[in-house]
Amino acid sequence: VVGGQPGNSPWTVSLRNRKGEHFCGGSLVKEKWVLTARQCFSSCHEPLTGYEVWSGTLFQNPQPGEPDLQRVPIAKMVCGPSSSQLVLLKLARSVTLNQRVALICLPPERYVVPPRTKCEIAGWGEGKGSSGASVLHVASMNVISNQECNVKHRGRVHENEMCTEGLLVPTGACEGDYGGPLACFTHDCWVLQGIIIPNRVCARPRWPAIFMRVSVFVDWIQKVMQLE
Amino acid sequence: QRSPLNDFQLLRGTQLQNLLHAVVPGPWQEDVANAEECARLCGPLLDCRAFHYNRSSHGCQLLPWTQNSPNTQIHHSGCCDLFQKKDYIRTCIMDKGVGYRGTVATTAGGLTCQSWNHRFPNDHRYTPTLQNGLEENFCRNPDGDSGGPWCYTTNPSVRFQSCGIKSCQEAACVWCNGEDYRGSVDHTESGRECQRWDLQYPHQHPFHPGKFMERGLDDNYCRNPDGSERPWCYTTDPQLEREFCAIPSCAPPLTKQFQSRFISGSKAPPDQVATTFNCFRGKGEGYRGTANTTTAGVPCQRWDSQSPHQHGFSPEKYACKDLRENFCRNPDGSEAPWCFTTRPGMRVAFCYQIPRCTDEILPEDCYQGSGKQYRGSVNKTRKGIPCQHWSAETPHKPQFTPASAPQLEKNFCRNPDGDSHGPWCYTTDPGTLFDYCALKHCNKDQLPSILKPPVPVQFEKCGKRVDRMDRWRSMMR
Repeated sequence: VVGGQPGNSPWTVSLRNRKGEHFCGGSLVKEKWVLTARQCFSSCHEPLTGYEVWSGTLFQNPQPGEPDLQRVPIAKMVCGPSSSQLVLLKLARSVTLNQRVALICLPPERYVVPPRTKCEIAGWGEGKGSSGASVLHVASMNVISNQECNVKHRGRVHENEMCTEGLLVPTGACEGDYGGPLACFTHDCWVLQGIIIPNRVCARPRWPAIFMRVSVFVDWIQKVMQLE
Repeated sequence: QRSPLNDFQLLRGTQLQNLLHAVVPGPWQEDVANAEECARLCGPLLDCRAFHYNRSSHGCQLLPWTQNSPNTQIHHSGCCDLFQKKDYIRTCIMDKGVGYRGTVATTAGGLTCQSWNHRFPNDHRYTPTLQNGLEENFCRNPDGDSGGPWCYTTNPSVRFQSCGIKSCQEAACVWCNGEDYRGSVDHTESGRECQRWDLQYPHQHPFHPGKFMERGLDDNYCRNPDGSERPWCYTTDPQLEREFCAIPSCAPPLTKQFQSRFISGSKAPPDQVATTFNCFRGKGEGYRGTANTTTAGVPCQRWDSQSPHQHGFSPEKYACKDLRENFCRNPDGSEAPWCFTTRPGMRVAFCYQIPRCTDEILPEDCYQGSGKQYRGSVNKTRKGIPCQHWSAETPHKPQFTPASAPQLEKNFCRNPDGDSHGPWCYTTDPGTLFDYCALKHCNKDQLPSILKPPVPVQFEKCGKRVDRMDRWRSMMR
């Protein structure tokens, strides 16, 4: 996260490869389900033996035996609709919710976050020198309308995407943050409104950042969690 | 710190049965601490060639036979692992092959071996014993002959001949960096014995065989699970964590001129993943395109440069990986193509901006709206998997059946729940419950907005957090 600060985001999880290395972020939407970006995985069907979700820690490399750390193997992956760039990860067992691990709300179907809503991204990714990646960093961002976003992005932002304001001081997601949440504070709760997707540039000054809009795919998320 | 298991080859979830009722295996010894203790029991016994280890009861059963013995059969077992002495299983020899106990019974010249307990056509002074391992007419090396295992032949004019069994070093060569090497060398180039991949001593490591299934991390054999330059292993020497193994390359030494052609990707070794240029498949090991920035646009460092980051991925050492210029590549089995970056503070980064090659088949029909009225006969998912019949109960038990929704004919794609992402079906793949179909929207450009204006909503059990950061801050300090 560029331009962020060490912070708390109990629904942000770290995806770990078979060597235990962090490679993407994700969001805990149910005790056994994590939503993340499709680009983080090589295939919708490849076995995920050895891949894990780590939650309950702020550290990218927690000490062995850290009591709050929960490591849960990924049991299954379900790829989202073709236009979604999303995947749902089913965990081998439920995580235990506590002060360090919490679920994030899903938005109502097709809900549009009003412009100027306060949101934040979180991740262990690259900080471009502005922050170390060893602890979870959080950065605040304000939502802008797709119409406003498209002025800069020349109409390339679709309805299933959403944008946050491009600030003069670079702020935004970067390498290693992909798959993590854009959480917006709505009606007294933090709601997962966007997913960080690989972008050409990280935190470019004055350029709005683009996220996948979760509300467009909430029906798919609910259906998968119900049927599986 | 060598483990007694190093002398054994493991077949997980396997039992070995002797079909002759007259011969019985040893009794089960219960409450053995672990498989190593079992190996310690079996190892020195000349009539113990293998053992079963029961993971749940910690039982151990010593066996006087292996899978190569007559009248034996291996079968799957939920509880047992089968460990067999390497000398009886390996098809290659270590050193001069004095310990070889395999079943080759033909000489290098194609002659059938004479039984060791026969004195005709060739008389000799050897008497089979458990110690010398002279068994049936199998090739052996009881006198430590430098030519390896040999035998007396059944041809009266050829008294004896070498069997030409290759050393494990020569038996299998390595292509490229040896990621596909599955040979039986279990010593490093300095002669140290390898540590078993399924043990965590003397060196702790992340390469658990169960996690890296496709990497063939068998026993303590040299392998290359991490895209190193050559196959390697952790050593049983506590002072030396890991070392390369001396296994010959399959390719002839490369001349400078040939090397440059080879590096540019003109020669594909066997089993190399399919080459792509504008997108990448799987983890992108076959990507040979020219993307040369990280996802976030940071320029990549040239592979032949050691600045700003020092590294071991030189193009010459990774000839099959096409480490040209500063292009994104995946020479080590990472999650996606990557590169060293030109930014000193950022060593490596993925090139996720390269799109993944689509694994979806071409749409075969189209649907209107959300596809609730679709009554066509497409019966495949977007990945080409055949749909399950709506009336079938396997491999998935459907929630929607023709009884509740008559439009659910045969295995045609339908949308009984009004899914906004289009018609779908349960799939015949047991690992994929349902998926969307090989269909497209008929007039996607004229669709009305799918988004709704904001409405008041309430949340209950999610999205709450404790914002008191005192403890976290102290931890971070």
